[in-house]
Amino acid sequence: TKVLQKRSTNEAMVEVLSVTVDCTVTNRFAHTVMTSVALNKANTSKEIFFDVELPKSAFITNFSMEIEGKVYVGNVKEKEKAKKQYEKAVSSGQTAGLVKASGRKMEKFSVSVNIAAESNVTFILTYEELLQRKLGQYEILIRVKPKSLVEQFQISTNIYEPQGLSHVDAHATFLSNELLPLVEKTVLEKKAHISFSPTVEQQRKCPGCDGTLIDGDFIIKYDVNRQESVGDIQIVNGYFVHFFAPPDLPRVPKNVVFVIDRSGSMSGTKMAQTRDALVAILEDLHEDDHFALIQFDSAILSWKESLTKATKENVAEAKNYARSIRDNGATDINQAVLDGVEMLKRDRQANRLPERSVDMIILLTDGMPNSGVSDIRKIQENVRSAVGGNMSLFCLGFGNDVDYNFLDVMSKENKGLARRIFEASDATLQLQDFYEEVASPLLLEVDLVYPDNAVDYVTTSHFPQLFNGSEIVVAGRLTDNDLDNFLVEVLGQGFEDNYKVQGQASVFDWNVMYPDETYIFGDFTERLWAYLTIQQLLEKSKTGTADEKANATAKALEMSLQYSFVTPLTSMVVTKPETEDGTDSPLIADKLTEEQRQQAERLRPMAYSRGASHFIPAPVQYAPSPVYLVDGD
Amino acid sequence: PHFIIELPGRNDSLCFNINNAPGTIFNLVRDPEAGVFVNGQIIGDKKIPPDGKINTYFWRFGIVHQTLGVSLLVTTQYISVSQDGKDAKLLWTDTGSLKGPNVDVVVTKDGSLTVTLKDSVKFVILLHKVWKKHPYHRDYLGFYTLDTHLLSPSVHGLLGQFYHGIEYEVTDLRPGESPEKPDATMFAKGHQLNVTRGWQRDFRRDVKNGDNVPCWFIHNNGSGLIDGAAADYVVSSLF
Repeated sequence: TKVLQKRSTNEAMVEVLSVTVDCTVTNRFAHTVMTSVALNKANTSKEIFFDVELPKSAFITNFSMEIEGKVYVGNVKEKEKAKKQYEKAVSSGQTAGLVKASGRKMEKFSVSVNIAAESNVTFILTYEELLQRKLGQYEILIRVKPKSLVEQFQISTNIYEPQGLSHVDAHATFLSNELLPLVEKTVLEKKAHISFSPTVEQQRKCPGCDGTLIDGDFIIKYDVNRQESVGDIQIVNGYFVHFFAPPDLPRVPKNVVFVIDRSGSMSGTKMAQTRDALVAILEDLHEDDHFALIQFDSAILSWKESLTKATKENVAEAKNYARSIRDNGATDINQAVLDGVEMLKRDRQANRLPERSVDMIILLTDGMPNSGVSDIRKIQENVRSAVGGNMSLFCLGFGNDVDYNFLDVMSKENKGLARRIFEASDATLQLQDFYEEVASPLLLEVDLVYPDNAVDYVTTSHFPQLFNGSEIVVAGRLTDNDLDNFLVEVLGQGFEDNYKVQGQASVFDWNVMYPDETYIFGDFTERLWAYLTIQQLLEKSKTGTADEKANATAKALEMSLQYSFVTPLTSMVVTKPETEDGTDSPLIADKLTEEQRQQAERLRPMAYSRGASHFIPAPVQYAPSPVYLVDGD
Repeated sequence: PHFIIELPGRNDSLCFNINNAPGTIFNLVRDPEAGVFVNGQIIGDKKIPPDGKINTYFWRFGIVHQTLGVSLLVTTQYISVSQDGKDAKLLWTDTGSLKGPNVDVVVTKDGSLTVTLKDSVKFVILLHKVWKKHPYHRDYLGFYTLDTHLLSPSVHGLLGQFYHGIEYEVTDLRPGESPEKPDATMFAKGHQLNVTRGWQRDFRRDVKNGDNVPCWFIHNNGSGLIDGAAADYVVSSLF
C-alpha cells in the first residue's frame, strides 16, 4: 500500500501530455514511432519513466530524448563495445539493461530520466519489423499502457499494399462499447488508415476517477489480394522484394509422424493438454494424409508399426489411443525421433505412401534428454544423418525447462522449424495453431530464380515448403540501378505436377500509385531487404560449421551497424544527462534471443516457495485486474 | 458452487467450494461503508443423482447499492432492476440494456448480464442454460466481479474479503492422491492448510465448456482461507 501511495503522489506531479503511436506499413514492412511527452509539474526534480512494449520480432532502430531543448540520440554499437561503456554504470549499481521479455510476443523497453522542476521531456522510440503472414493474414500489434490519462492520445496506422487489400480488421483488448466507435477505419483499394484517438474523458475508467481504460493490445489484421503465377515483385530505389503465395493451389498430402514425450516431467496439465491437442489435431487430418503416433519416455512405443491412412475409422481409433497416453519415466528423444524417421523411410521404400506427398515429423517435448543418447550434439548429428534431407522435422518445446536452442537447431538442420509452447491454459490451442500452420503444404522444394547478371545479395531463395496461409519473401539488390524489368521464375513440386511459372518484374512507380505520399516510403524496400538478410544471417549463425557460423555472425553484425538495427549482436547506447553526482550514465537497449527470454521467464517469481515448476501453469489471463468469481461446476 | 480468487499479480489463483442445503442464502459481498451488498441463494438438483452427491448452484442473486438507491434481483428467468422506486424487468430470452443515472445493465440473450454501478463496482452474471428435460440439473448462475477498486477497505463477504488481496505462502509440494494434482502446505491468515493443485472453470469466454484456471484448492468449504466458517455467511433474505 505504501508503494502505491508513493507512486500516486509522484504521478500526480508528472503529467503525461501526449502519447502517440504512428505506424506506417509498406509492403508488409512496418515502421513504428512511439512518442511520449511528459511534464514535471513539481517544484523539485523528478524521475520520469518511459515504458513501452514492442513485438519481439521487431528491431529497435532509434531512440531519443529531448530535455530542455537538448536532444540525446541513441547510437547502435557492437554489443561488446557497448558493454565496456556501461560496465561502469553496472559496477556502480545502476541498471543498464533496458529491454526485458514481456510475455510471449513482446519485449519491454524502459527508460527513466531525472527531469528538472517544471520541465518536460520527449521520448521517441522507433522500431521496424517485417510482418509475417500466418494463417492467411498479417498482424500489427501495438501495446499501449499509458498508466494515466493523457491529454493527447493517438494511435495512427497507415497501410500501403500495392497488391490491394483483401480485408482489414482492427480491434483492441480494452475496447468497450463506448470506445468502439472511436476506432476510425478507412480502407481503399491499396491503402488503409486506422486511427484511435480518445479524449481524456473517453479514456477515463469512471466519471471523476483518474484510472484509464486504455490498457492492452491494439491489433490490426489484414491480408492482400493474392497474385496468380509468380506473385508480386516490387522494385524500388535499386532494391527488389518478391512476395510469393499464389491462391488456389491444391494441398499436397502429408505423411506425419507425431513423436510425443510422455516422460514424468510432462505429468499434470502438460500431459492433459497434449492429449487434448492430439485428439483435435487428429480430427483435422485430411483423408489423403497418412499418420503415425509414437510416444516415448525411456522406452519407445508405437501405436502401429507403420503409417496409417487417415480414414475416419483409423482416426477414431487413434484418438482413443491418444487419450490413453500417460506420463511415465525418463526422456529418450534420440531413439524416439530415429524410430519416427525409420518408420517413414520404411514405408516409403515399401511404396505404402503416395509418391507425391510430404514427409514430416512433429516432435513434442518438454525437457532435456536424459535416457539413451543424452548428448544434444550427438542427437542433432544422428537425426541429421538419419533424415538425410528427405523429410522435415518440426519441434515443439513445451514449457521453460526445455532447451529451446537444441530443438531450434535440430529443426533448422532438417528443413523444419521450432516453436515454444508456453505453459498456460491455452497450450492446447497453441499446439493446434502450430499444427494448422504446417498442416497444408502446397508446394515442396520451392526455388525462386532471378537473373544472375541483374541482382545480387539476394536473401534465401530456396524453401523446402510453402504452406497454406503463409508467404515466401525474397529480397535483393539490383546490380544495375537503371534496370526497368527482369525475368523471374518460380519452380516447385505441386500436388500433381511440377510447378513452373515465369514472369516479368517491373519498376513500380510509387508516384503514380500514391501521388500524395511518396515521401513516406524512402528506403523502405532497402531496409526490408536488410532486415530479412540480418534475420537469416542470425539463423545461419546457429547452424553449420564453425567458419560458417563466424562468417554469418560477422556479416549480421556489420549490417546491423550499417542499418542501425538493435539485434542480438548490437546495443543502442544513449547517454543520459548528468546525474546529481556529476556523472553521465549510459542507457542501453538490447535485443533478446529466445533463450534469454526463456531464461527470464524461469527467473520470474512464482507463487510458491519450492517445488516442481511444471506443476504450476500460469492462470488464464483476461484482464490485468483480478477477477473474483463464483460459479457452478 | 466453486469460488475462484484470481491473483494476477502473483500469477496464481486460489479456489474452494462452498456447499450447504438447497435454499441457503449466502452473503458474497458486504460493504456497509459503500452501501453495497450482494447475496446469493443456492438451489439443488431436481432429484438426488444416482451417485448420491447433491450438487448446488446459485440461482438467484440480490444486489443492493443503498447509497445509489439501486437494487437488482437476478434469477435464472429474469432480471429486475429497481431505482428510486421505479422498476424495470428484463428477460434472459432477449438482448437488452438499461442505462440509468447510477446503473448500467446490459443483457445478452441467454448469455450474460453486465452490471455497472456508478463509482463502485462492475460485475457480470452468467446464465448457464441446462436442457429443460434434464433429469437432474437445472439452470444456474455464475457471479464474476470485474472491478472492485472503489469499494471500501472494510468490504467483506465470501468474495468481498479477497477484494483487497490476500497474503499466502505455499511450501512442501508433494505427490497427492492423484498424480496430476500434487498436494502442498499453504500458510494463510495465520493458518496452516493442506491444499491441492487443481483446476476450476472460468466460463466468461466459453460459457459451455469454460476455461481451466489452475489454482490451489482449499478443502472443507474453504476452511482457514475464508474468515470464520461458511455458516457465518448465511443470511436470512436476499435483500
